[in-house]
Amino acid sequence: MFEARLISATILKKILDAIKDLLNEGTFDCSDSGIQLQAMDNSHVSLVSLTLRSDGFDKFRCDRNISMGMNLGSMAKILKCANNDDTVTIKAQDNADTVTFMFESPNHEKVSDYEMKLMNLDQEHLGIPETDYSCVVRMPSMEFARICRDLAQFSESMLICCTKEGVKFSASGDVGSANVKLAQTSSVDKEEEAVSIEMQEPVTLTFACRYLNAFTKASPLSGQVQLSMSADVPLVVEYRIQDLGHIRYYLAPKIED
Amino acid sequence: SQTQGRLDSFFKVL
Repeated sequence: MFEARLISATILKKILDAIKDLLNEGTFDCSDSGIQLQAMDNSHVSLVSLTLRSDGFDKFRCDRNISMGMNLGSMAKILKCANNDDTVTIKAQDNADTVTFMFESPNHEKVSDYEMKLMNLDQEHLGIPETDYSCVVRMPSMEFARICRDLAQFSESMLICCTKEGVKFSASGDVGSANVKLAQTSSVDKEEEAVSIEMQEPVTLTFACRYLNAFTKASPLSGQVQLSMSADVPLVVEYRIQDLGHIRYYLAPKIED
Repeated sequence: SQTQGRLDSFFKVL
């Protein structure tokens, strides 16, 4: 028996919004420790890694490890049926071929359940090596989303250059060129507004704007985003989900021919 | 010029 309950359906809606542009389907691996999903997009350029810890749920029970392959479009249709302040419970029997989403209104007067067929998905798990990144940038997630949106107008790819002075995002194309420089903040009122840079070595890498923009769909999950970069390895874009876990996106850099 | 890398060439398939 698997059962996981969240007090607010909003968080699950936001998580789905953060992954459904990149993935059509995904396998949710459930165990005692929580729920994990790791999946690459069809072109194998980016990877989504979602971790939701069991202690972040209002209730969590997983008697036996269970992998649930879900069509994310279908899951989105079901989650649309939940109000934001509904409690959501995800339930499945061991070896089941369906999963049930149950939504309860705050006053418990409305209870709805939606059963969805599970899918058998070919899982290709990737071993991601532990990496000491040369540069780790933390910045407001909305600022990062804004920069990705703005620079995508100029080119399909974006250069990210990180030095100890700051981080620079650049794009150039037929229209002209764009550069956005962010310096490390010296003092801020709110921690969420801070820009911080930990640098061992300066790094310059080029990435496809389309994927970066897809990652920024996770912005509603977290006030801050963390970019981890080293020369010639995939970028990691991480959004922490308060008290519950995180969503990490990996993106292969553009490489010289 | 540059081409788009793929994750398979950086991470090992388990």
